Amino acid sequence: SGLTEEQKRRIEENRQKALARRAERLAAQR
Amino acid sequence: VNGLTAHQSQVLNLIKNCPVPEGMSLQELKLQLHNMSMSTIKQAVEFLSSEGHIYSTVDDDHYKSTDAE
Repeated sequence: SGLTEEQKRRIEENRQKALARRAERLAAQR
Repeated sequence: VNGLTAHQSQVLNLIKNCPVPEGMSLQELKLQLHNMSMSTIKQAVEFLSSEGHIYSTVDDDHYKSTDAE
């Protein structure tokens, strides 16, 4: 892809944070 | 069905189906969602992001879905 290593690292970091938010929201609903 | 409004679902589906590595930009969303204003799109994006459905990529204008690979 045309992304730099720094961009790939940032994207993966944001993905992990989003997954954590998603899990938190789902847990709160139960 | 999934607790999202029609607007939020539309935005999420477009982001989910975007194959580009850096994800979908707000401008592309606007081009495809003729029925929605930019402020409505931004509100949907903010909500989806806060719920962890999507996340920003290279900058705050590009988003990918956590559901997609």
